[in-house]
Amino acid sequence: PHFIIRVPGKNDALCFNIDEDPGTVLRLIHDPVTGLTVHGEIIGDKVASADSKTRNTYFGKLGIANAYLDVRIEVTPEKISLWNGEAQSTFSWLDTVTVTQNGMTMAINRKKNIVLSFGDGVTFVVVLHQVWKKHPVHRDFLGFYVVDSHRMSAQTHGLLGQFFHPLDFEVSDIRPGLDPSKPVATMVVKNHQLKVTRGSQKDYRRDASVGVKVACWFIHNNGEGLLDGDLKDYIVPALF
Amino acid sequence: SRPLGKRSLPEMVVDGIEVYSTKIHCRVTSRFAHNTVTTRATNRAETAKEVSFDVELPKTAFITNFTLTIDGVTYPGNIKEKEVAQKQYDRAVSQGKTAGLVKASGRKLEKFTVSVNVAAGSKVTFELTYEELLKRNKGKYEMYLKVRPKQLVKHFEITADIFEPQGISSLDAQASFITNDLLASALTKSFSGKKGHVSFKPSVDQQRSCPTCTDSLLDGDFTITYDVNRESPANVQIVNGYFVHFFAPHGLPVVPKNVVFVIDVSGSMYYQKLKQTKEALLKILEDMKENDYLNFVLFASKVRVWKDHLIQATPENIQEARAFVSNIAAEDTTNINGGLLRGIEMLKKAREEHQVPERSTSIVILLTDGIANEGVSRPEDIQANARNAIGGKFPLYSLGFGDNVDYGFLEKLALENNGFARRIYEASDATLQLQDFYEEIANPLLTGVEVEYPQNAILDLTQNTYKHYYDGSEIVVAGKLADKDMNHFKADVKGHGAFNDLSFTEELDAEEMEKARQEQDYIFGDYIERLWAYLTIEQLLDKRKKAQGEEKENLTAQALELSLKYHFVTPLTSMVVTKPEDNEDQTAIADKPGDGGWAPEGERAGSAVLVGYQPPQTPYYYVDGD
Repeated sequence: PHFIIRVPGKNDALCFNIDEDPGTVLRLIHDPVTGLTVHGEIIGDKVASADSKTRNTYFGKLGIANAYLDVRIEVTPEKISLWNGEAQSTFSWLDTVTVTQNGMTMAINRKKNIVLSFGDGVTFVVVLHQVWKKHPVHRDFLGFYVVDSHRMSAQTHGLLGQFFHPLDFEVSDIRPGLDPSKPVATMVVKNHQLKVTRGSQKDYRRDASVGVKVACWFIHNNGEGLLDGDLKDYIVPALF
Repeated sequence: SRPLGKRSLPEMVVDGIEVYSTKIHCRVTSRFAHNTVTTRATNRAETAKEVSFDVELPKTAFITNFTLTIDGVTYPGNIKEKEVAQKQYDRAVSQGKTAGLVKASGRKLEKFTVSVNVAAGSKVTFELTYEELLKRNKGKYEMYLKVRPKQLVKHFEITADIFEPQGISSLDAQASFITNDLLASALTKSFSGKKGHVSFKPSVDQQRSCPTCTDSLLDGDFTITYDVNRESPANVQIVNGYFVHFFAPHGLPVVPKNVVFVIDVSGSMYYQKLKQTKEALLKILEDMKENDYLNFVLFASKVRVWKDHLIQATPENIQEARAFVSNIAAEDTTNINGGLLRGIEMLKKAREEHQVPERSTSIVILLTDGIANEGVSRPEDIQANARNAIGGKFPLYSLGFGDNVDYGFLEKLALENNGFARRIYEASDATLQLQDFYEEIANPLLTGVEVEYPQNAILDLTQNTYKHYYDGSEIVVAGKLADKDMNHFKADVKGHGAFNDLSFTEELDAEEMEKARQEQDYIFGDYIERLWAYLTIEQLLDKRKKAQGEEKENLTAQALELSLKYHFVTPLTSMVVTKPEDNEDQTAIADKPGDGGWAPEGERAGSAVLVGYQPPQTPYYYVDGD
């Protein structure tokens, strides 16, 4: 899956890919103060490619939990499950339904997205990407977006969560790359000097099929140098 | 040379009459069933003979047509206001002439019976049509047919064609009388996508009760059950300016229940009824969920309770409840008012004092076999007391046990308090009947359900608020579009779940509406309008049961107008078939009884003429629509 990090102070964006084997579960967000955790499980194409450079990976399952509300939400391209404690509610992507309870609102917009808000705090948007059912290679997958991330605590961490705090970076020495449309540059971020490539990724919040291009600086090697610690630090054993 | 002709076997002619064809054809579109029963017979005797036509149809069905064809001439049925029809009927009956009517027949059915005199060598065809909206119960729609031909029939056939726009997920047909051999060769059932088909076509030999017998083994229940795909919780269909909205979400957690069982333990419940009640309660206790709350209120002349307040259904408490139930004994007279008010107060107090979960639903279940004769005993007073005490806050369900119960009183009591009434027939399976009832209401998934449509877009809406939505059931709302050609439709359903509030939205755009229009070629076009009329009449009749004075008159007038317009035989109308040149002799009436009276199961066609329209000899035999 690809990650886009908007950096408001710089009016720019960073992006990186995470290439892990299907089945790997990644910690995207963990906030010990609000009790919110988001994990994502990676899926691959229907036909697996042995070459990691050509294989596509996506998020196929997202697990969103709020420890204080004792609520868990599992989203897959097939269904949406909501647990209140042990009691489970199941919804379909064909539903248009709003579920409200103390401290949480979940709105499923038929075949489009889920908007999940926690009180006056953060809002998560899960986008459903549907491909042709009989497509020989690709399969349905999910996108995940965070709105009002500043409302999460300063202790928030995770592959996405670490970027909810102010981030600074400097880009210099912009020069042509192998692909003339993608210049390369040197970036200094978190005390690392990285070679980055100018490119773009798409924001699919408005329309899951078209998307809006977001220009960004691409950090290679699974975001190495941009991410705190090692990628293995973000791998967790289970969705919840 | 001899002309070739159909030869009848002597064994197929009983008392001079050969019934050579009986066909039951059911067409179901979106749960709305349109059934036609056709019987063809010939008088093979040398003198005029009486030919009878008996059909047992569901109590929830409305007859829509009955025709009589004698020697190729058809006499159609006309729907008339009951009073008008009754004059014709009375005239025929007073002269000892032929007349037919419908009367209660057992638990789920009522019986339509008519006989006509047929000249020697003449042929007669009876055709009865009835319609009903199949209700979903425990995850299945059930169509129930009674099969009881009096003799072997050359062409006996039941066929059902089902069309469900949501797609059929399961389809089954069962016959209580069927043997494995017959099942394999005479019954076929199939479904694919939106269409389902059932056919039961036993040959004459397959109908025989034994290889050499001349009597029929076809005697019992034929039941078709099916369900539809539910990828989405709701489905809206629009045809010719009318819409129907089906709503049946699943996959939601059960809302905890606070149940008070108010049980009659008066002397009349002694032995069998109490034994069956106890057995059912013990089974119900097993099925209670740990987050439910319960209590028992027993009433005879005095009222006593198991606990002073509602108790959580923990394993320990359930064990204690079982011991209590096992020791219930019958005694004394019947103080329904006292028992009922004690139960209602207990539930109200539990809510006010936060003894039960905030998100839970309360239910009163009254089980009685008799008529109040202790304390407040006037039915109207008991009804008013219960209505005022409950104040619309929770439903009351009435279970009437046995033959002597005042069912009209119990039904009104329940309907006034957002519940419903059921008869519990005192047969060997009374325990199962009680359990079945409990299972129906044991799993509320939503409370306070409101179905909303954009203002000014919809006219003549059927009931759109419900206290509960139970797992395995379905909420059906129908109405008329203000603009027949509208190309966008939106509906919102709001309800309270076990943990959260839910708001479902169903939208149809122009493309989906056009697709639905194209499907109309396959189905009978006006079914949604008729479904709407059926549902409206049914709900008006229910409202009428609990109304009084001017309100009752208005409801009656509305229900009557719709019954006449849509050709439905309801408790307010009758269908009259008259043979013009001999109308005194050949008057047949299709009529519909209510459940206000009681007809024992043993009552059959022979007494049909005696009941309903002549002053009853004893109240015991009285059956009528009112």
